Order: sequence, then structure tokens, then C-alpha cells
Amino acid sequence: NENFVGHQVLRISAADEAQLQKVKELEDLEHLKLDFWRDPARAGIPIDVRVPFPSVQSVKAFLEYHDISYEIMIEDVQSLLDEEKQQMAAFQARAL
Amino acid sequence: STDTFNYATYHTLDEIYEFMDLLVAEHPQLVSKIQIGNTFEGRPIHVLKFSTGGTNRPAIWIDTGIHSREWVTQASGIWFAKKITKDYRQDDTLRVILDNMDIFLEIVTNPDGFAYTHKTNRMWRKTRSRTPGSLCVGVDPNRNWDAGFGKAGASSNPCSETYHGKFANSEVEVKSIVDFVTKHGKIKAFISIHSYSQLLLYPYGYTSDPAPDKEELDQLAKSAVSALTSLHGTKFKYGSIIDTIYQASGSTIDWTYSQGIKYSFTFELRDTGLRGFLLPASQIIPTAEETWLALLKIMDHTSKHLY
Repeated sequence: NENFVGHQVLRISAADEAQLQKVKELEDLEHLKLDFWRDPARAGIPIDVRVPFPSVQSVKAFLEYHDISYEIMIEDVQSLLDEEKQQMAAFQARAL
Repeated sequence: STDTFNYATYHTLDEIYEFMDLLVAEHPQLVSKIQIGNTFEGRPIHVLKFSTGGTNRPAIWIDTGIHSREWVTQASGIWFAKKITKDYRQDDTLRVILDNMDIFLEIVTNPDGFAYTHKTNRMWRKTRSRTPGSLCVGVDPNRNWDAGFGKAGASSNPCSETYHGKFANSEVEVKSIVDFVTKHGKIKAFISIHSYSQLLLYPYGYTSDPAPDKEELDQLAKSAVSALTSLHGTKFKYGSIIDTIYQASGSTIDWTYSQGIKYSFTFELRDTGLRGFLLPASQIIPTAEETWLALLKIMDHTSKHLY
């Protein structure tokens, strides 16, 4: 099972078209391995992106450099996945 | 039995297929299971048919899980299936719908991707087909339909999450539905359910030209959304794909609409609280309940406005 320890999901708010384009530039940088949960659509609509641990710092630095605001939507993806698995296992155990 | 089945937790592909068999066994006069094809990796693709009789009746199609990681949609599909069998005698609206129409429900529209989210990568969205010449796997099954295929609003890069595939209907999971819908010929409403971002969308996605039935679709979406919101207060937006989010080419409902299926809608179900696709299982039932109210509105309108 793929491991997502340290992966974070950022909710980015592009204030205008210029900032939206900046975020789209990120999308094209394949080495960052970004996974857009909600694609950049238009200014004012939240953009959600899962950022692998090795890319977290550089993505945040990029956003801050361009004064693009963001919040951390999910601090650690793996912890939510573990929670989900535990929940399923508990129900399956009960079912058995 | 399906009465003791747990609707408030996520299930594996095997558990969902087992649920389908249970439901058919409990309601043989109402529910049957159809295999419309096999996936790239050879898994059966099953559709539940709900019918109170008659032959070649007009029908409604509902699918969930075309993007495999959107687990709340498959879980909602299971809940819808049970709801239909529970309510079809006592809910007047549903009874009238089923007196005149059949309902087809495909709960796991991307079985290979779904199995992969359980076994290997919970974030997997696409199919699991292989692209010659690329190390990357899978095609976005919601960019692979023959409607504006390959235009802006999809990627030609096999490594992208919105890769449209080598050609329209290249994905057997898509082609199986295309063949079924084409052969059936009397599908009057087609509803494809995704998550997340709380939207009810209608065509078009690949062009900003308004759909000929835009007015009616907009009014119906408005009434469906207000029914949905009335239950738990979940706020939804509605509109055409391109106006409400972005340009998306090769999408399911652009194709179904181009086939003359007027009532073509896509849902993006809830995430009301910063969890995205990892929606807690505790929200499965509230999500399914509110979505059901919107589905009933669309199905009721369809059955009263057959064309």
C-alpha cells in the first residue's frame, strides 16, 4: 500500500487570474507530483492540492513568494487513511 | 441480509458485489443484476436493474464511482439501491416512477480503480489501463467520452490525472456503458455521481455554447438542489459544467446529452469540512439521504415529462 506520511493537502485561494495562472504553473511541474483534488478553475473557487512530503516546503515557498494565500486542509494524509482503515476494520470485525 | 448490511462504513469491491447479489435474492421481482462488460483487468462490470415489469420501458441511469477514490459515491450508490427496494411500495413518488420507468444503477463504475484504492493507492482516480510507450497508468474515464474528445479541458499526457486516453471510448469501462445506453435506446435521464465540491452540473463542459434545454435543466437543477439542502443544510451550487467550474472535454454527460438524453446531470457530492475524498464514514448516510432527495426530484420530473 502506497504510503502518504507527511503528504499535506493545501487549500489555495487564488485572488485573481494572475495568481490562478501561477498555480497552474505549479500543475505543470511534474517532478513535484502534485495531485489536484480540486483543479484551478477560476479566481475565488478553492483549489485543493495534495502535496507529497518532499515537495511541501518548495510549494509553500512558491505560494508565499507570490503572495498566494493558502491554508493546510489536511496536515497529514496518512493519518486520515489510517483512521479510515481502522474504522473499516472495526466494522468488518463486528460483522464477522 | 441487506437489512443487517452496514451502510455507515466503506466496503471493498467484493463486499459491494456480495451486497448486490443479496439484494437481488431478496427482491427477485424488482431487482436484477446485469453484466455490461469486463474491465481492463477482467473484472465483471455489474449494473442493477430495478423494474416493476413491462418490456423496453423508458429508463433512468444512475452511476457512482467512475472516479475510484471518490468513495462516498459508491457508498451512496449502495444506500440508493437499498432505498429503492425499501420505498418503492410506500413512497408515492417512487412508485409512480417505477410504474412507468426502469432504473439502472451502476454502483462501481470503475472496478479496477476501486480495487486499487483498497489494495495499493487510496488516491487512485483513473482506470488501470496501460498506455503503450508510457510508464504511467490509467485514463480519466470522465474525459474519455465522444463529446468534444481531446479538446481543451483534458490532458494528452498519460501521466496526468485528466488524461483523455488514446481515443474516445478507449476505456472498456466507458465503452460498456456507451454500448448499453445505445442498445437500450430509451434512457431518458442519465445521472453520474462524483465527489467532492457540492455541485449539480448539466451540459456542456467542452463548449460555452448553452445547451438547447438549458432553461429547463437549470430550473430542474435549482429544485433538486433546494430539496437536497432542505435535509441537512448542505449548500450546493448548480449550473453548466463550463460556467460553474471549468472547461472539461470528453465528459460523460456531454456525450449522453448529445445522444438525446435531455436530463443529463453530474453531481459533485459533499465535503463540508476539509476532508476532501477522505470523507469520514459517519457522513455516508447523511450524504446519501440528501442526494436521494435531489435524485427523486430529477426522476419525478423525468417521469412526468417523457419525450
